[in-house]
Amino acid sequence: FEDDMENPQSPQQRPPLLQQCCNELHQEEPLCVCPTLKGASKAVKQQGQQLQQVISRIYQTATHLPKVCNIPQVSVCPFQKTMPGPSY
Amino acid sequence: PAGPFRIPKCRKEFQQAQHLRACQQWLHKQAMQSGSG
Repeated sequence: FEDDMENPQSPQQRPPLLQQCCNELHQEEPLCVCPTLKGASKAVKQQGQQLQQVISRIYQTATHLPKVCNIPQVSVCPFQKTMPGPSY
Repeated sequence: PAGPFRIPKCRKEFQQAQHLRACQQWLHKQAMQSGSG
């Protein structure tokens, strides 16, 4: 089996923590899944993750969580990717 | 009289200490585990 974070997993295959996350998302209104995920991502970022690569990874993971968790009516959350500007 | 249909209100005031706590932990774990590649 390939372990790709973009591929949906059956509940039996999910790590316990991911399963808990999926349970939380399933309790949300479909329209609120992405906004709340964005809030969660922001909260994690504010916990001290200042590295651009880490921040990008947070949002990248959050983007595909609805699909991974098989959330109805939601496939991905189109978060805006953080784009560092030119450093000159 | 039926009022106007109201879209489900999302929780604007995000409570980072409680809401989607498992998801926050999962996002943090995934971000920190990411290596080169």
